[in-house]
Amino acid sequence: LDRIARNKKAALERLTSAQT
Amino acid sequence: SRPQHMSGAGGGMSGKIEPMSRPTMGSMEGNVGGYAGASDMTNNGLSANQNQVLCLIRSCPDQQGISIHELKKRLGSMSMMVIKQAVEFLSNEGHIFSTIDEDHYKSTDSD
Repeated sequence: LDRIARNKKAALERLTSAQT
Repeated sequence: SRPQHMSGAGGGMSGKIEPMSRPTMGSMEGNVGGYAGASDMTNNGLSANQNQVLCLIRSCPDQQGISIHELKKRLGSMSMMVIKQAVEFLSNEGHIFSTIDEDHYKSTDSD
C-alpha cells in the first residue's frame, strides 16, 4: 500500500505539472 | 509670353493627414478560444478512447483500482492495445496511477 501512495503522489505531481 | 511659374501641381495634397479611423476590428468571429478541431467529446485534451478508459477507472471504488483486464472486459469494443495505450497516456499525464502492480490503475481525481 505504500507503493500506492507513492505512485499516487507522483501521479498528482505529473498532473499538476502537465496542467501548467 | 508664357507664365513662367509652374503652377502645375495645384497645391493639393498638402499634408492633410487623415486618420482613417478603423472600425475597431472587434468582431472577428470564430476561433475565439483557439482549440479548433479534434472536437469529439474532448473536454480535457483526451481522445474519446482515453476518456472512456479514464471514466471507467474513475468509477472503480476499490482501493487497489481497476485491473487492465477488467477494463478490457468492460470495453469489449476496444482492443487491448488501444486500452494499454490509453492507460499509458493517462498515467503519463498523471490522471491515473498504478497501484498494487502495473496491471491495476486508479484515478488521481476520484477521491
